[in-house]
Amino acid sequence: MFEARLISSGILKKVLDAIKDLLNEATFDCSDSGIQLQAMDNSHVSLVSLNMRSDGFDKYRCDRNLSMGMNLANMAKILKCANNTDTVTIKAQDNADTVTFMFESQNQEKVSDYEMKLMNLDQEHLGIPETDYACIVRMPSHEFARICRDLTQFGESVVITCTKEGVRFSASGDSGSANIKLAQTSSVDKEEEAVSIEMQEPVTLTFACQYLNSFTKATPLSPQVSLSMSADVPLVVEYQIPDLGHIRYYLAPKIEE
Amino acid sequence: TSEQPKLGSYYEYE
Repeated sequence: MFEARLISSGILKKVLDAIKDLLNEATFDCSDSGIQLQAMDNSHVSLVSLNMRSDGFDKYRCDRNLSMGMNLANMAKILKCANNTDTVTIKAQDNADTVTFMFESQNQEKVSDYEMKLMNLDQEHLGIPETDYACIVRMPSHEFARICRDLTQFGESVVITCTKEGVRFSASGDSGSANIKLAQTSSVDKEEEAVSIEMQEPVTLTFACQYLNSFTKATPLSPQVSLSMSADVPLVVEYQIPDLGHIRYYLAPKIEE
Repeated sequence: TSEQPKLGSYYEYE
């Protein structure tokens, strides 16, 4: 028996919004420690890694490890039927071929449940080693989203250059070029508005805008985002989901031919 | 021009 309850459906909607741009379907691996998902986009250029800890749920029970393959468009149809303030309970029997989403209104006067067929998906799991990154940039998530959106107008790729002075995002194309520099903030009223840089050595890497923009769909999950970079390894874009876990995106850098 | 490698060229499949 698997049962996981979140006080607000809104958070699950945000999680789904953060992954469904990149993935059509995905396997949710449920265990005692929580719900994990690791999946690559169709082109195998980027990867989503989601972790929702069991202690982040209002109620969590997982008697046996369970892998639930879900069509994310169908899951989105179901979550559309919930109000953000509804409680959501995800339920499945051991070895079941369906999962049930139950929504309860705050006053408990409306209870709805939706059953969805599960899918058997081929799992292609990548082993991602612990890595010490040359640069870790932390910044407001809305700022990162804005930069990605703005630079997409000027080129297909963004060059990210990180030094101890700051981080620079650049794009260029037929119409011209664009550069955005962010310095480390010296003092801020709110911690989530800070820009900070941990640097071992400077890094310059190029990434496809299309994927970066998909990653920013996670912006509503977290006020801050971190970008971890080293020469010639994939970028990690991480959003901490308060009291629940994290979502990480990996993106292979582009290589000049 | 630039080439877009896949993640499999950086990480091993488990």
